[in-house]
Amino acid sequence: LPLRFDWRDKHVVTQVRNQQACGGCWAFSVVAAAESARARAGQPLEALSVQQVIDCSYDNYGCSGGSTLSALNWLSKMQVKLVSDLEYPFTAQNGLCRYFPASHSGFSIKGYSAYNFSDQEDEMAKVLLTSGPLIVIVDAVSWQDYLGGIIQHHCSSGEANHAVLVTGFDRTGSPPYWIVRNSWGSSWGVDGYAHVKMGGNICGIADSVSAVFV
Amino acid sequence: DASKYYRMNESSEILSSLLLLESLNRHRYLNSLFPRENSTAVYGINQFSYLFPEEFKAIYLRSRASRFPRYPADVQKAIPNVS
Repeated sequence: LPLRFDWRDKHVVTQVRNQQACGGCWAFSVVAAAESARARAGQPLEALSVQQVIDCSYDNYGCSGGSTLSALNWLSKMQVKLVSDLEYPFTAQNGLCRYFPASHSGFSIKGYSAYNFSDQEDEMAKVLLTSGPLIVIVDAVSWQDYLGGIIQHHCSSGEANHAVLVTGFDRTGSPPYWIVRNSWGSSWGVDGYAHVKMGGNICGIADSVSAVFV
Repeated sequence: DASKYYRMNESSEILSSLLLLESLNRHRYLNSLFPRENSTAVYGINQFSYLFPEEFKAIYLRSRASRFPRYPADVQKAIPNVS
């Protein structure tokens, strides 16, 4: 493993977004992973529509909550073409699903993987290197007051409630940490990101990990 | 009307003060436990300080968890005793 790695340095991670008062973190993390997968496949880095996932992913509850796994399953099984954020912009509330003709351009994923990496965070880092940014679900209750630094306490595994995207890790100092992109705007945390200690499954970061394939 | 407006403003000010007090107590607690640890996280006032933790959880923490299968990392196996 390299000492430091961040997919942002490869220019395949879009800007941090703000979910506002919409409980759609599950959609934000899945769409962010799809955006990175698309860029890694050689297409331009572009914000894709979170609102499309919020409105159309039928197994979920839009801004009232949802599951990353259900959303990935829906994207993969239905071969949904995600359109750009400009075409289907975020409104921070549930809306009627808008359909596009089959000829309309969009990005669809080929599949996804979903694993529990608890006690295997080194393996998780390897998967991050090979598969791109990872969707994870964490216990983020104490993140309400986070300003910066490395999160090492005040959260548990087995209490997952918030979906985010791991874009990299840094093992140059002590303790090593995961670089985690959130969807609460860039004024939150470290420019919209949190740093979570690697090892020890802090906040349950390794319990529910998904990667998108293209 | 003016007195009604004043009362409303006064109650929202009281609520804001209560929220701020609760936030400050929470930050003091979170920052106090491991102060000497390397690069430990810092907690303080941000855009969510005006929310009670229950409200914050109800609005922002809406991801449903599922049980994921364990990652099948390559397991090292012992070589059996052979002549």
